[in-house]
Amino acid sequence: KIPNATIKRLSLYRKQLRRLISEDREVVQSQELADSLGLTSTQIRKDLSYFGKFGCRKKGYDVNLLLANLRKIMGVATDNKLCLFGCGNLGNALLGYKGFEQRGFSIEAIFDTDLNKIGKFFHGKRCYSVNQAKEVIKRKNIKIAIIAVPDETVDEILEIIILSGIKSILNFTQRHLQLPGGIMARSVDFTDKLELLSYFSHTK
Amino acid sequence: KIPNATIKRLSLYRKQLRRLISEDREVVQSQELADSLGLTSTQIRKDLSYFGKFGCRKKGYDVNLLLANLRKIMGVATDNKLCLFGCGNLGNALLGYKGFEQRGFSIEAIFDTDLNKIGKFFHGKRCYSVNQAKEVIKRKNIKIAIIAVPDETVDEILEIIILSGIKSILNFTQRHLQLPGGIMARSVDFTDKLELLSYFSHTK
Ligand SMILES: NC(=O)c1ccc[n+]([C@@H]2O[C@H](COP(=O)([O-])OP(=O)(O)OC[C@H]3O[C@@H](n4cnc5c(N)ncnc54)[C@H](O)[C@@H]3O)[C@@H](O)[C@H]2O)c1
Ligand SMILES: NC(=O)c1ccc[n+]([C@@H]2O[C@H](COP(=O)([O-])OP(=O)(O)OC[C@H]3O[C@@H](n4cnc5c(N)ncnc54)[C@H](O)[C@@H]3O)[C@@H](O)[C@H]2O)c1
Repeated sequence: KIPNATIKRLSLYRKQLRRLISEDREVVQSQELADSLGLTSTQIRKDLSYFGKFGCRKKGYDVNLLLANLRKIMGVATDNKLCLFGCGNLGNALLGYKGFEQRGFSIEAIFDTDLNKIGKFFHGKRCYSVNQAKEVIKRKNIKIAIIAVPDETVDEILEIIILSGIKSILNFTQRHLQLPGGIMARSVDFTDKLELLSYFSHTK
Repeated sequence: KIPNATIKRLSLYRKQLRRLISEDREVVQSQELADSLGLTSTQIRKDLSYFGKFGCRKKGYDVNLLLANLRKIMGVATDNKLCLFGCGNLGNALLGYKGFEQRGFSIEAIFDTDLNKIGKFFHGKRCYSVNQAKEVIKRKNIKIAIIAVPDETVDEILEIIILSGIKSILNFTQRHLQLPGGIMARSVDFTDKLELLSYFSHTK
């Protein structure tokens, strides 16, 4: 079994490799990759060794080849179907985000409780009632749920998501999710970054 | 001078204290705070010692008092004026985000290059031309810039932000910002979280 910490780092390697490609780089030494991420080259080689042989050590790794391999390993190569709970300000921005398609993710269904939105289409995707979530998630084989509902409605949504068999959740609310075992959630929160920036701008 | 790493942890303490308040907690031991954040109680006490005495060790810290003190220390108590570059999908979502006001942040001006948007109002805030940024930022005493423009336009925006005297940047694009000294940027990126969730949902 591959440790979660290794998988997390694979995502960092992918981000760094994408940056190198945007700078027209073709080869990178494990030491340079390590320095740019504040890691050791031993750690990088150890992480990659879980998955077989990559690139030759002397000249370094082939950037495009390594990126493609990491993509396959992480399973992001396949088509990832998402659903979105909450068709408000943030939900609509996420529906319009071109970054999802680029990385093999697509929002297949929206769920909301607002009667003015149910049955309508937003960015070409249909908005269903929250009561239809279980059936729609199963029919469309959706694997990941995005939560963009008000904080106070998170508990009722969480129950529906868990009952529908979804194991992965991307949470945009400020609520800390209490989850049973076997379900993974990641929260997106930029207010702590803003507070750090605020401190920095006041002391400069 | 207080290390940046300490300031970053203050933000984590604040987030954890807010969570405790939502669970109606009034007191917390430094050990419990440390456990919930994967730190040591020595680290927490050392961080807080930069700023004077807080709470008494035996009974633990007063949660509300500590949160209020940390708010003052981090300078988030004062009114933080932000500006937003890019009035698109994401920009509009950020304009509608109630979390800013709650933490003492407000978006004071929007800058865009789209002639259909310049001069109009979005969520009650005026959209200016990018060419007016320097003058508007100075006049309104804006301290922090949010970047929500397409990746390929980041370089020209960055130059304008730096010339306008802003020292703190919240970056929502996928571009890595090359900055001169004395300017701090923090990037928000949830695609690495999605990739981790994708891996998890495929292996379950
Ligand atoms: N707007 C942003 O930029 C932003 C940024 C970060 C985090 N957030 C967080 O994202 C969440 C949504 O923010 P927003 O600005 O889009 O709010 P919003 O009020 O614009 O949208 C909320 C949507 O959720 C729907 N909803 C309410 N209860 C529901 C339920 N039980 N099931 C399904 N849908 C339900 C509403 O009908 C509405 O369409 C909030 O928790 C907020 O803190 C927003
Ligand atoms: N939509 C999302 O949910 C989301 C999520 C994460 C990150 N992002 C990132 O945020 C950025 C914006 O995404 P979006 O979906 O809002 O795109 P968008 O195309 O809807 O909006 C972009 C806006 O920027 C304006 N613009 C273009 N060039 C400009 C310039 N030189 N100066 C000022 N304004 C300029 C456009 O006129 C438009 O109003 C992108 O970099 C995207 O990768 C978006």
